[in-house]
Amino acid sequence: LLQKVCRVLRGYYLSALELVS
Amino acid sequence: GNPHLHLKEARLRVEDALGACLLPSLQLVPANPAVGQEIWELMSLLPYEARYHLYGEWEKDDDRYPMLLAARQTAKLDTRRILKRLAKENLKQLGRMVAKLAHANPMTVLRTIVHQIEAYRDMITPVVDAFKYLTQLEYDILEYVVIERLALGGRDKLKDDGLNLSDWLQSLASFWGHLKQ
Repeated sequence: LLQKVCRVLRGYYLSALELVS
Repeated sequence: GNPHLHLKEARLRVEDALGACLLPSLQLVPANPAVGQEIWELMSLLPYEARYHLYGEWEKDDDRYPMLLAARQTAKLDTRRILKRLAKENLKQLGRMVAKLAHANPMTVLRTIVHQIEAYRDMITPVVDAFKYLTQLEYDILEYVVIERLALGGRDKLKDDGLNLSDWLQSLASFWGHLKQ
């Protein structure tokens, strides 16, 4: 579960980063 | 709306999740480098200021959670016990044991080790050897811990003669040099 949460958060943060670039 | 605002909010949420849940949870998971790696993949996206802030806050609230406190105390005692036995002959076996402890409780274990290194120079070589089993997250924490020790006030960096480095600083510098070789 921990690993899953990390992966979801990573995807979420990366998509926010992409919007800016 | 504004993508910059969205990013700021996303960063706050990620930092919240890491600080309030993910990092403390790691302490309760029996040694699992895969979880540490996954946390690192997320953390490595953050600037070092944010990571260091999280490391600084980590374990501060442990007192409120007896389970975390117990995990930390056990990790500290286990680390000291293993360090005492660390020698050339058992380096491979004990080195892996140190890394295993560090996977679950990196902050406690690495703080304990760096603390010991300042006092016992003989420990530098075996510890550097044992550290080849550390993960990226643990190396990042180790860098933080060393900077934390350097920034710690209340102790002199020079000996009374005003010329030579204090023993703790000499040890720490030597340790870092060996590690980065």
